[in-house]
Amino acid sequence: SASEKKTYIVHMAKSEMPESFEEHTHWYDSSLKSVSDSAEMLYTYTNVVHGFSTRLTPEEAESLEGLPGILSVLPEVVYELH
Amino acid sequence: TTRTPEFLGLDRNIGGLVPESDSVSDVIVGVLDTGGWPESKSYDDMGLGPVPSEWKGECELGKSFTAVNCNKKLIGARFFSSGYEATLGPIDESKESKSARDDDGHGTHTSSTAAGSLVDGASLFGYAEGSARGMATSARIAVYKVCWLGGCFSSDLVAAMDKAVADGVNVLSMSLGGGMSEYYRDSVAIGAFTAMEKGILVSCSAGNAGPSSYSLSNVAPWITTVGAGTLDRDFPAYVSLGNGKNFSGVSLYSGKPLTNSMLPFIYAANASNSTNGNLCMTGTLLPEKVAGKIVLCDRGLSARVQKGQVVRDAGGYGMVLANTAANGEELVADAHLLPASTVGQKSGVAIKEYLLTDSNPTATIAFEGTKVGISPSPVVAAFSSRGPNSITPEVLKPDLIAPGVNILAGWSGSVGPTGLPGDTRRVGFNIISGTSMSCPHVSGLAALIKAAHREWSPAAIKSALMTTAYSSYKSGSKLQDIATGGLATPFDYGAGHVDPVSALDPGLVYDITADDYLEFLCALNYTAAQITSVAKRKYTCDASKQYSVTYLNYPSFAAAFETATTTSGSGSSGSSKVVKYTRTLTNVGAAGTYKVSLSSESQSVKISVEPDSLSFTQQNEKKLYTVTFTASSMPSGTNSFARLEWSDGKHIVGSPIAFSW
Repeated sequence: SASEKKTYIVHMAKSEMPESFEEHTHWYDSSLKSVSDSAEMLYTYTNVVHGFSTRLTPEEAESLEGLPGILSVLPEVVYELH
Repeated sequence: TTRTPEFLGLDRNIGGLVPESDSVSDVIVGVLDTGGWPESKSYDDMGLGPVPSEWKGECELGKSFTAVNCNKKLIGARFFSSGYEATLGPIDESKESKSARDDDGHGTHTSSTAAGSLVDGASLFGYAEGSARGMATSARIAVYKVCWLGGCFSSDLVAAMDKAVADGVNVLSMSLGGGMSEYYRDSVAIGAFTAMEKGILVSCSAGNAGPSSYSLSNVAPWITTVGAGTLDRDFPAYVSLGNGKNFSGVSLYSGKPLTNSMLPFIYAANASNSTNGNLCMTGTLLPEKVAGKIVLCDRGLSARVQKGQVVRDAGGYGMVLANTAANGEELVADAHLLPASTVGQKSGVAIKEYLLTDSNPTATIAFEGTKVGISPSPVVAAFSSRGPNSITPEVLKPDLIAPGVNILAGWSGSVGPTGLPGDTRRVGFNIISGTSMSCPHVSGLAALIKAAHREWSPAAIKSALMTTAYSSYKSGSKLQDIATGGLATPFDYGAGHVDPVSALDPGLVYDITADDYLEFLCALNYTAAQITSVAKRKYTCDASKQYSVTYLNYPSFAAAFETATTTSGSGSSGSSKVVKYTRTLTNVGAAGTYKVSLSSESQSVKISVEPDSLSFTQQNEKKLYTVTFTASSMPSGTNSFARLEWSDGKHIVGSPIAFSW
């Protein structure tokens, strides 16, 4: 359920993008949609991370982790000021 | 900041090494924090030329923030809240601005410390008065607001780093942290890797979890990890007791002083029905016992300034705040809402003894303003997080320390100096403490070095900062640790306290490329996926190649003998263990011959360096040397320290060495 959803940062191996995709963002979107119809991207990262952040249930996160080209699906971490 | 430029020798500019403002103004410092208060005088752009043409950043429109809030000093202002709002719901705009505007003060403080403009007559209620300036006074500032009332969310943090790199910052300053995890799971480490690869120096705070060991954050070797030390400045506030004894404390209180006459004095634990009444937590003090009295509270659990508010709300006239063992004799000053003084642990114990034995205890507090020239200084702050490095013990962290105690810098106009909701005072500058404050000092100093040496890599800049840092006072005695009152070690201060003027001309540097760091990850046995997560490119470790974390050309050494294995890089021989490091020094100065010298506090480790002399005939020439540590057996948990220095008579290129068994 939506209440179980948590934010994850999804790290993708850009070099493994299938040739059928012209834009890496389309590939990211397709990967996400394959595990969740409702999930939307919070951010798409292009420089310091290849991937995106999104809200998923733990089951969806696990499914995503098993897809080709997914390097890791890391749960959100809350940092604090020092 | 006031005082720190003088404390760091920037005002003297010996040898004319500090770069001219024109070249510094080409350097852009990105600060990921709580945003900026654009009206701060520290963002005044007078005298600055056009924004660097390569700059791609923007001033994003948001609540109480438009493009006109930016200028030639504050050249970028973005905010990132999608991750925060996805978890905690929409931002309550009555409490915080959904924009880069800083409602907290922390971001204005850190950004102005790094690169704030010169502001004459800065002070907090007259305390720490002087000309305030950032370390790189002419550098440009771009603020990236990633921290909100509910914290700093990694999805926002990564988005901000992503944008800052694209915008074209030269230095990234991050005074935040979040636990300890392997580099491939650490968003700051992952983001910082790409930044480093693009020539951006990333400076991060070491954390405020000291003096416990293994308490560091942000320990990736491509990050500059900054601990905190004190300045030679204090804000004395003396506590006089009815028995005639006086105790020295500190305070930034500004308001109606206490009357000269002695007031009734009570220990909070005896003015409360709560088991932790001594801590002066909200709702725990009994007004009938506190009213009209000075109250002694112990530090812990709640904010220091909040305890003062609790005492005031219960009718107390003043507060003495006593350090506990966790803080020792460290005196962190606060702009309390009532007359208050913070005293060290020893004084606290003595005062409590008086309170518990005298039938009619009385006290008063006298505020003495600002004192400079305090000796010894710097000393390592008790709160500053300490090594060893829990992720990779073979990389010594923190890298260095910088001023982080009682630092005056710019502040937000929407919050009082205590940050308490009930504090209606508004100030242009505030005095606060933390490794958050030391980090932007180093960020600004890195910007200065970048301006002087545009071609230097982030690793070269970091090396310059580290190898020229000092770990002894001018008297020759070692830096002290305020947590213990004894000598500090490289696990507390890394390479030592930053010395920026020397760092501008380090003579030699230990340079490291992105590929060197990838080999380091291979040595950690990272999988291909883990390495790709960090590097964002395919990199295959060579199965036929031998990797070792000791091969990383780091400017410091941490030899962990318990992990020494029989390889060509390290090995065992009978009961002694041998660890070998090969390092490469790059000449960034004039031609010269450098000779090695070693000092060690331990007889248990034999150190040899081969060769013991390195001659450089031209700039950028590289020379290798090998240092071998042969350790006899010691009980597990033993630590010992040494120092290796190369000198040509003019420069000293120093490296701390930590041994652990």
